Amino acid sequence: FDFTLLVAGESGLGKSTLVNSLFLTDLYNDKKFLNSEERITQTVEITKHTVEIEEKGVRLRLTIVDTPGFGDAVNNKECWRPVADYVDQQFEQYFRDESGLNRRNILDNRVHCCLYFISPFGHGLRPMDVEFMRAVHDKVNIVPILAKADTLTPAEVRKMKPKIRQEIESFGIKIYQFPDCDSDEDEEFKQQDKELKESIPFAVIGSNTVVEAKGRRIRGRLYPWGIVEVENPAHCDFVKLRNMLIRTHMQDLKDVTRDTHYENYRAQCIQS
Amino acid sequence: FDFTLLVAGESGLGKSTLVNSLFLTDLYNDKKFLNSEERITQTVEITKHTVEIEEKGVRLRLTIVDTPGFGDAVNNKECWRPVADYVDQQFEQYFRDESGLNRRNILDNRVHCCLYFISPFGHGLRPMDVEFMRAVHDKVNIVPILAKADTLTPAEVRKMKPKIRQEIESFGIKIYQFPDCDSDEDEEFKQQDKELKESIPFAVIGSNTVVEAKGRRIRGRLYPWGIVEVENPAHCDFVKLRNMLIRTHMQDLKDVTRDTHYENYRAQCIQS
Ligand SMILES: Nc1nc2c(ncn2[C@@H]2O[C@H](COP(=O)(O)OP(=O)(O)O)[C@@H](O)[C@H]2O)c(=O)[nH]1
Ligand SMILES: Nc1nc2c(ncn2[C@@H]2O[C@H](COP(=O)(O)OP(=O)(O)O)[C@@H](O)[C@H]2O)c(=O)[nH]1
Repeated sequence: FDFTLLVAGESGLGKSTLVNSLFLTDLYNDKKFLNSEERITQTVEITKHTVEIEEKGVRLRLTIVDTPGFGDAVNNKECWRPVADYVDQQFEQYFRDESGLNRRNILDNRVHCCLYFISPFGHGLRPMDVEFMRAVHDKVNIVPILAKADTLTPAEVRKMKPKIRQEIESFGIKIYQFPDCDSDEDEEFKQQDKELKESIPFAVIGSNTVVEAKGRRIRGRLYPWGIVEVENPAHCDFVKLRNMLIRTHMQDLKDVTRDTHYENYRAQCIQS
Repeated sequence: FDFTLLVAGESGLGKSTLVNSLFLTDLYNDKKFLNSEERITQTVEITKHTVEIEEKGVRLRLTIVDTPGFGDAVNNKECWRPVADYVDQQFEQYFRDESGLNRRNILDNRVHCCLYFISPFGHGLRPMDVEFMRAVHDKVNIVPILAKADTLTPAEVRKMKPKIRQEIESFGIKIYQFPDCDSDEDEEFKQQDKELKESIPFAVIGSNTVVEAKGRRIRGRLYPWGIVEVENPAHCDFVKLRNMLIRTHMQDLKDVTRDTHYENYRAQCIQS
């Protein structure tokens, strides 16, 4: 079972920490931090890490595509371009393979989902967020993430989420839509589905450290005023995001990539 | 007693909240937040607010100069320029007044201190921080602030501060230096002075809301995992910054502005 996840957003928003938390890996254990001299000349890169994980008996080969340097410069004009090009290149590769003779073992490196990290410091979406999402929303499923949500009180999160959803709509940004549940589903299922849709953007907190809280060892952040528990639904949407991504919506993310985004790409290729 | 304080740094770093907290005012009560359409076309502005406050019986006429739009665009090239120009214009005004006939009632609008807000999301200084500080460090006393420090655990703050101080030095940025205490001062005074210098950048938290903690009403932020107390030294450097700015170092900040920054400006004017 192959799945490719792209994480994008400016550095320092906790992307690598969240990926490690989501998949309980140390994918970024050897992460090199640029010093500021290097940061000044850095351009946007694309890096790939592949890890094999097992979730509920299913072996998953997960590829994480990261975008170091995104949004870090003084001038970030078109910093989305290396990312959009990368997504297109995977489509192009697949298109060639599928038009070739041996179609039995095509490697599917297409990007199935893009977690886009929005800073909790913004008063909503920032210009660069809008530019990035508009540049890639026809190529990949975007799942917006409200990063480092421990910066925001519950009241601030409650105001921020609808504001961001409303800005996403007014800017004509198409994010990944959770499929509507069938009208014959039971009420509890419909309620869960409604809550999922109103969780966007997922307000997440990640942690690479284990702390002791109430006699248990949990992933969290230890502050002088209290302990943030990553897997506590009262603290953030980490568990909601993980369930959505790995348990309930992974297949749909792949289907939409294959049936919508890839078909759009194919159509453009064939017409031009 | 006149004092002009400039606050600079990208929006959302809590600048207006901190100013309100520092001087217990509601200077920014009517703050207009731009919607994202407006944010996209926004350029850097300079705004001024003046408030009269009383600190320990001393009436202080405080002018706060703010920089909305700083660092918000996709391309932030030279976004420091309106700020540097503003500082120079005050010097120019003073220079003209002091060369004029009536020198008895010169209005001193020179900027005595610039609080520069550094994002706690950076892995240290970001390229724009370096550009800004280098562009104004010969014109104004820079006091670096590590903003929204409730995003960082004490361990992260302890790593971040020396890193930022070391980057400030290696980039040749000249920040405001606390005067050395006389060698005949007592040990306790020298210890306090040493601690003040090692507090840079001040890790601050601000709040516009009053919450109830341990039976008292305090300025703070209410999270599900605990209550951040702005005036608790174990939580952040708010009290240290306030004492430094209003009680112990306000006169020195004005002296250095007059004797160093303004004299540099005068010298450049006279030579050219
Ligand atoms: N406050 C807070 N800090 C976090 C969170 N996740 C990670 N961090 C910290 O933020 C810093 C940068 O995280 P990192 O994952 O390297 O960010 P990246 O540059 O986006 O990959 C590290 O010191 C992390 O411990 C979070 O959810 N909340
Ligand atoms: N986590 C955190 N949030 C803060 C802090 N200070 C202010 N805020 C919140 O951050 C948001 C933006 O603050 P504001 O003062 O308008 O930022 P400015 O754009 O820099 O002037 C508001 O929702 C504040 O309540 C702080 O120290 N920590």
